[in-house]
Parts: sequence; structure tokens; C-alpha cells
Amino acid sequence: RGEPGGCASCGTTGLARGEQEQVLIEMAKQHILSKLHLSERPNITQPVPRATLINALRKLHAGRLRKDGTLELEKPASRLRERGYEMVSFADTDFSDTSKSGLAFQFSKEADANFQVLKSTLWLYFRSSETIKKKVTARLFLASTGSSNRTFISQKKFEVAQGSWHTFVVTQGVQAFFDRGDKRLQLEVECQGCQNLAVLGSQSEPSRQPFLVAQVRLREDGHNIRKR
Amino acid sequence: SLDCDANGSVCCKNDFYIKFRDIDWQDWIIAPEGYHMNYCMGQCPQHLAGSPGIASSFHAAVLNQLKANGIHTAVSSCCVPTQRRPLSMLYFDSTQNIVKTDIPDMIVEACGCT
Repeated sequence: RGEPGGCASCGTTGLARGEQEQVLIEMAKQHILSKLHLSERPNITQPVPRATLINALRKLHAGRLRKDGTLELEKPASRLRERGYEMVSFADTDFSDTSKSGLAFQFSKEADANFQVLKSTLWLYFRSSETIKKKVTARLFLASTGSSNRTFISQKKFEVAQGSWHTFVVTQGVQAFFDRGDKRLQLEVECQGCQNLAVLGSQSEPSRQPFLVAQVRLREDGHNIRKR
Repeated sequence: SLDCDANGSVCCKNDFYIKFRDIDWQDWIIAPEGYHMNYCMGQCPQHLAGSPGIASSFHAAVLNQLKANGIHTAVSSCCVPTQRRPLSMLYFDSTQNIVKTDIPDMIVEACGCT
């Protein structure tokens, strides 16, 4: 209230109890959305399958996932000062790549947000193979939209005798993607002789859907000086 | 810091909890299940000004001098949060990616008079 000599704060005391609660709920909603840099609540049209979600979270936060699927959130400490975010992005399942080696991830990003990627990892599942017993090498490329150019970003050697998850560090590739301001990240997987073993967004195996994990923080600009 | 009761009019912390299921936000917020949006309310009479938030500061010393000399008109005291804690959130963003972030100063833990 702007009363002379009074406190410049929000007041709801003049309202009826029901109205007051509605005002407070609306304030809470706006507060959460603004802190998450969202203009409105995200519209979840195609929920990620629960098995996919739990699997990704289990890999990301081993030991901190409760049986009901909720996450035991850590107590934020000094890391808070870095304004860090962790992000899990699932590969698009409707990405129609004729070579069947492509992965696409969607990101929404405010135009003025300046992200520093601290670490980013791609998780890919390779099925077991009875015929391939030796080590294979899988390579990962960053594809360019609208051209055939691609940039090598990561590779890994492993045995595919048993089906398992494999991680590829793609920090620099994801940083380059954010720096360009793109919204669609396209990756290509190349595994000679073992191409058909990689699970690339198959809906028949939701718990093995590829996903990308990124730890990012907002870069501070040089003009962030506050007067106190 | 006081917790508000039905009769109190002195600066206090009012607990207010919103369950995301009740506002249909559970589809995009994975964790936590709700938000403790506590807030401060109540009057700050002169004898409470400067406590407990800034009790040992230079400003408090100045205010005490003013009060001791009966100069009340220059001082107005407000009931404000004096202690807050962060909130960790796990949610789907607009492109359905899962994001985890720690938001500082999100939950009011204590209130006091400036």
C-alpha cells in the first residue's frame, strides 16, 4: 500500500478469505514462473513415458531417486551462486532421418540468455549382438541444418556383446550449438558394422530412448553492478 | 521471528503452502510436490523496529539513538522477510526437456521489522 509513511508491500488483508487465497495463489504462480524465466506454464502435450523419465533420472542422480519416482533433491549450497541448471533432453521420436543415424533435440532459449555449458553427455543404448564379439568404435557428429556439413565431436570404443548404455561427452558441441542460438540440435551416430544396434528414439523401447544431459549456468555479463 | 496466529497483529510469518496438484501444475513440475510460499504480515510498532534482522548493525544503532531521543516521525518500520532459503525444482520446460535448478531466496523462513 502506498500510504504515506507506510510500508511499500503487498497487502491482501482487505479481501475476503477466499479471494485472499486466490490472490496468493496467483502471486505464487507468477513468482515461480518469473524465477524459472517462463512467460507461461509449459503446455505438456505429449508427456514423456514414465519409464523413460525414471530411467534418465536414475542415471543422472543415482541413489537419490525414491521408489515413487520423485527425486530427493539435494540441499543447494554454494553452488547456488553459479545459478546452475541441469537439463535432460530426450531425442525426438518423430525425427524422420532417412539414414537412420540422426538424433534431434529441441531446446527453448530466451534470446538474451547466455549459457555456459559446464558438461554435457549423450546417453545411447546399444543392443547386444551375438555376431559382433570384438570392440567397435562409435562416432558422433554435429550436423548442420540445411547442409551436408558435419563436425566430429566425440567417439567411443566398446564391446557390444552385451546390451548396455554408453556415454559420449559432447560439451563443446552443445556449447557451439547454444552459442549459435539454434533451437534444434542434430547429432549423427556412426558405428561401422554396428549401426543397427544403436537405439535411436525407438518408441518400442521407451526406457532406452536416447537422452542428452547438460549442466549449464547463466553467464554473468560485465555490467552486472548493483548499488547497495 | 513470530509465527502468525489468529489474533496476532504484530509482524509475523504466515505459512502458506500450495500443492501443485491443487492448481493443476503437477503435469509439468516433477518435484517438489508443492511450494511453501510463506509471507510476512503485521504491524511494526516503534519498539520492534530494527529487530531482529539488523539488531547489531550500524543502522540499528542509529535507529536506537533516534528512538531514545523521541524522534519517531523520521522512522517507519516494515515487516519484511529476514531469512529465506532456496528451493530446488525439477520440471519440464516448454520443449519438454527436464530441467533441474536451485532457486535462491525462494522460501521465507523468518520475518522481522526493518
